This record gives sequence, C-alpha cells and structure tokens, in this order.
Amino acid sequence: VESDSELLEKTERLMRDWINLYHSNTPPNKVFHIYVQSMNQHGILKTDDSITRFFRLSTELCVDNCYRILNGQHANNASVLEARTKCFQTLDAFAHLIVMLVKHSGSNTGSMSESTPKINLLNKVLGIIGGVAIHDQEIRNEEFQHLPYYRILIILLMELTLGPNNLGLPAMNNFQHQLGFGINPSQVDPLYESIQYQVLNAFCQTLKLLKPSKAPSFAFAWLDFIGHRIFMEKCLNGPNSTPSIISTKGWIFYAPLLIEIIKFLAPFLRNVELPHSIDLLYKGTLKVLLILLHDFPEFLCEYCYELCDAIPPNAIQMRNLVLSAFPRNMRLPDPFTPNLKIDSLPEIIQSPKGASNTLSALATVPFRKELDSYLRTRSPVTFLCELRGYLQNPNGSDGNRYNIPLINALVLFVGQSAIQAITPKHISMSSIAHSSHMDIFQNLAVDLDTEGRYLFLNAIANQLRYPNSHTHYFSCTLLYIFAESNTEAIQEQITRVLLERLIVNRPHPWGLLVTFIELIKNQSFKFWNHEFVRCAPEIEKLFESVARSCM
Amino acid sequence: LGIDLGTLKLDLNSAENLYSTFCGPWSDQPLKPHEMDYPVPHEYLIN
Amino acid sequence: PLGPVQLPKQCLYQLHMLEAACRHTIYPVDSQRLRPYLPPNPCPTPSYYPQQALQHSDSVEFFHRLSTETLFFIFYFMEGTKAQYLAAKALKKQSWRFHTKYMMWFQRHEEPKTITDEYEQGTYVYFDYEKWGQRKKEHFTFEYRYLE
Repeated sequence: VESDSELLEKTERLMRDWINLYHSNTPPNKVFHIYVQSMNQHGILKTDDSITRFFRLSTELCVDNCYRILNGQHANNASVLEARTKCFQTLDAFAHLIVMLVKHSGSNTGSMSESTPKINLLNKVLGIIGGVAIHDQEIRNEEFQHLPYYRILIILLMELTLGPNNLGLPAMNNFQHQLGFGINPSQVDPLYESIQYQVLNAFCQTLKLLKPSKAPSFAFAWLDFIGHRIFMEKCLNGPNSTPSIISTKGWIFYAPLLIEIIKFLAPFLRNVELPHSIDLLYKGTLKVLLILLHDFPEFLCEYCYELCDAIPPNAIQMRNLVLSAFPRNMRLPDPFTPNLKIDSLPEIIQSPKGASNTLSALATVPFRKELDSYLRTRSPVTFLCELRGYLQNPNGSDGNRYNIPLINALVLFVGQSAIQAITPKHISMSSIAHSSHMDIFQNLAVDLDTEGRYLFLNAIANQLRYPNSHTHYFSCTLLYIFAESNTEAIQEQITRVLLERLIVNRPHPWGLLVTFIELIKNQSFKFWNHEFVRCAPEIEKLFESVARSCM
Repeated sequence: LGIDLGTLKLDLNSAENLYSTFCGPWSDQPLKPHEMDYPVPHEYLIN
Repeated sequence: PLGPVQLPKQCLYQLHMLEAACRHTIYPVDSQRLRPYLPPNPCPTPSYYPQQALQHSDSVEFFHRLSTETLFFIFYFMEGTKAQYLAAKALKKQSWRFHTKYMMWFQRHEEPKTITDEYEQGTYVYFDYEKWGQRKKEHFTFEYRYLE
C-alpha cells in the first residue's frame, strides 16, 4: 500500500495542476479527460481506498490553505473580501473537480442504473468532507473555521442542482428519444427528478453528519445552508420546480433538518436569558421560519406536530409562528368579526394534513391497549387513574417530569378519534360532551399537577390553528373543560395558557384568537366573574382592551 | 414578550416569495439583482 | 410553571464552541459564486452617496427607465444574474434584438430594404462593447434563425 507521504505528494501535485487548469482560460470540460488520465497514471482512481484517501488528503490541503489565508488576513491587512476571494480560488476549483468527477463517473446513457456511480461518488466525497470537518473541530476547537467546508458544500449544491445537464446526462430531448417517454420538456422528467432527489438526499445526510449537536462550531454555517435559497427551492418546491410544477416530495428531507436545529436550541431556549451566540442562532432560525411561513405555509402546516414536539413549551413566539401557518388558498375571516360563526365555515369540517406520523409515538406505548379499550367501552375504569403515571418521565427532574411528545400525541389521538365518532359536521359544545374521549380530557385536567396540566393544556392549545375540524373540536374541548371544571385553578390555568400566547408579539394563530374571544364574549362561561381576571391591574386592563376590540 | 418580528428585516407583506432574494439568516439585506444567479440563455454568457 | 432547567454538561460544551464560532462571521459572498468580471471588493463610496438599494430596483419597470448605455453595461458586466436578465428585457422593450450568432444586440436603424420570413436586410445599429459605443452596420442581414 502506498505510504501516505507518497500519496500526499501526488495529491498535492495533482491538485496544483487542476487549480492551474481551472483558472486557465480553457473550459474545464475540454481538458478534464486529459486530467483524468493523469489521475489514472498516478493510480488515484485504481481502488476505492485510493479514491477515498485522495479526497481526504485534497480536502485537508484545501482546508489548510484556507486557514493559512484567513489567519494571515490580519497580518497583511487584506480586507475580508480579498481574503475570501483568495480562499475561493482553491475551494471553488476543488469543488468543480468533484463536480466533474461526479458528472463523468459511470456512463452517460442516461438510464437510471447508470446514475448510481455518480450518486455513490457524491455520497462518498460528501461523507469525507463531513468527516474531515468533524475531525478538524476536535483538533482546532475554538479556532475551527466553517468557511472551507461551507464553501465547498454550497458550490457543490449550486453546481449539482442547476439543471438536467449538470450531471453529465444527455439533454432532455435525448432522454425522450432514448427512453421513449412522450414527455414534453415542460413536464417533470422522472429520471432527472429521481437523480435530483438522490443528490438532495446526499446533502441531507452530510448535514445530519454535521448537525449542530455534533458540530456546534459549524452551526451557523449549517443554518445558513438550510436557509439558502437554492436549498430551500430544491427541497420545498421540488428539484424541477417552475411556477407551475411544484412537488412536495422533498419535504421529508427538509423537515428533519429544521427540527434538528430547533432540538439543538431547545435546552438553551428553556432559560429566558439567551447567551449572545444562542440569541444569534435563535433569531436566524426565526428568520428561516418566517420565510417558510411566508413562502411555504403548507409545509409548516404539514409538519406542525413534529415541530411543536421539538419547540420547548416556553418558546411561545416560535411556536405561534408555526401554528399561524395556513394554506395559501384559504381565506381566514377576521377573528374579531362580531357574531362570527366558525361552524359555518366550509373548511371547518376538513381535517388538517400531516397528523398520521406523529401518532407513531403512541403505537408502542404499553398502555395503548387500555387506551383503545377505554375509548371503545369506557373500561378498564382504572385506566383513567393510571394515565398520569404513563405520561411521566421515569426519574424526570423538576420542569422535566413529563413526556411532552407523548402528551401531545395522546391529545391528538384522542381528539382525532372523538372527531371520527362525532363526524366533523356535528362538532359542538353538546356533541363533544359525555364521551369516553371527554372523560380522558377532563380526568387529565383534574388529575394532573400544575406542571402536567400546563403541558396538557398546551397540547390542546397547539391544535388551535386555521379553520379545520381539529381547531373546531379542540376549541370546543378547551371551552368545555373551562365551563365544566369545578375548581377555579383549572379555569385560571386555561386562561393563562391562552393569555401567554396572546400577549407575545405577533403572529397569533387564528384558532387561538377565535377561542379566546369566544371565552370572554360568551356569557355562559361567566369569564368576568372570576377573581383571577382581576389578579393584577395590568391583567385586568389587558382583558378589557381585548374585550373592547372584539365586543 | 417575544420580539417584534418586523425587526428581522424581512418584507413579510411582499407579494413575491422571500426565499429567492433571501441572503441568509445573518444578513439584513435582501439580495440585489446583480447578486442573484438567474437562468439566462447561455448565449448571454459572453465572458 | 416549568421554570428554568439546568443546562447539561454537553450543552455547556456546545455553548462554548458556539461562542467561539460566532466570532467567524458568515458573509453573503460565502454562498455566492465568484463573479470574476466584477471587482471583488466594492469600493467604499462617500457616505453621502446612496448606500441602500433603491426601492423596486429589482423590478422590470425600474430597468425600463435606465439609459441604453447603462443597460448594456449591466448586460455585459453582470452576466448570469437577474440584473442581466432584467437588462435584456428592458433592451428588448427599446427594440434592441439579441443576435445569437454574433452574440450582439442590434437595433433596426431604418426600414429594411428586403424582408422575407427568414431574414431582414437593411441598416442596423449594434452596440460594440469593445469600443463601448454604437456602430452602424449597412446591408446587414438579420437572420431570424439566429434571433434569440
């Protein structure tokens, strides 16, 4: 086996040749096959192992060069942009070498099986780059710089997701001819699209490798990458997107990444005082969420359950932002409209998309059988008093004693089965009462301690979104629990949960506003008779101002 | 409570989509036309 | 009611690394292609110059109001960008046509002597970006085949 030093020397020479070639005026694809021959002569492409070592060494060479320039920037008082431009000379050249090798690996008949070598090579190289970055962070610690890795990844993304011929595949009309598809160019080319998803998937795997909890030094670049317009476009609109062709197949790639950054932030967000770096990352994440709310609200609607599981309970504004999303083709009536009858809205009987996979948390719980049986037959009666125990984390500490995703899943599951039993058309304060479903909810309201009840009420309030059958059912449920509870503590806590969501800066979910307005307007709840309405002058003033704006 | 999201410098009232001019979470300026890649006819690429 | 939570040790390590990482700013240029035909560092201009992009400067209407020379400047110096695209649209609105064979813009200077469904023959003006000015071309045959 060649020694590392021999291979390093070869690699250096080959890289230097390539960088010179890249910056010469001849277009790379004209000279690429000559370059590949020299790679072959040096035995670089001979075995899988030699390819791996070549890419690892060349990555490290480019990275070291970049560190040299960045660290020397102040010494020779180059401006930031000058230093960056210098770094990019090498990094971009290296990225384009990878692009050319990916494009030319395998054959170019355009059939599906021939794209496999391209994707395999891409996966390998991305994995190597991620591995070098992780190792670099362990070695350099605070001195780690994201730039070389970030730059290579973003140039690869731009080059490999630009258009059909970016992967060295024949232009589309040849496709049609060879594959016998009768597709006109403006339609989705299945082969191109399938390869693009594999390319996106390769990047997403690398992002998982470099996720903030594993590579915190790369966190800012990581968020910049998932917030990059091209990455958003390809994942959320589909790789072949045009204004008329939008595909949601890429959403399953994007959602776990978004949830990843929120999970990373969650422990820090649990404490009100945010350190500077966390504040930066938090605001950056809000910006990305705002873009999603504005441009891809359906995506937020679909993944709101997983996102709510990841968002800490006290990050109220972030959660409101997610819950405020509603499908673009939907018109929301002004919640402050007097005598608004939400049950007359056509959308109110439709169930929202995207709930199914969150219920998987319930599939494996030990009490599932009892839950199903209780919902069906209201037995075993012991289920109700055991339920609280099921929801608690074994050896959880204060503020962490409950399994929040499980509470969320339970509330959603019970609510969904209630809606199925009632049929969405008949949801009302009377139709939701006296059912096994309501038994469970009322029992939780009474039996849980303050912390547990807070999480339980949050789980219900998380369903108050745009007009749909869940919003309607859970709005009625929350008001019903308020009306039927015999202790003021529960009524006060319901009010607190709603209030804390309302007094935070916008946006506010439609269902939240509608429910709260109903609570303070509808005399049957005797809202204003309660002491807690007057527990502090500011609170009283706040209620009155909200009342004024809607009564 | 929370922050005024309007201070994050995103034009949330824009009828256009935001992501295509989004310059990343760390910048307050949207991308300017000469900073945005655009699929122009390849004959235009003269340099 | 949940109260603050003690950060686990791992979070403290992550926080330490984040604090160091946020010293290394990420610039928009980091995720944009290098534009070799543009000077890499925008030169600082006097503060009383407008520093912000003008409102709607990314719209076609704005470009329609730019002078022809400005449009050619943008077209030839900002290739591959939306600015080039918008400049091309505005030039077409001024009756300029891009001829792909010569990779140049032409504008009809006078009524053509011959018009068939394949070409027009006459006198045209074109923009010479090497001498940076307009030139007249007589007896030029404008082939529709090459009309972009």
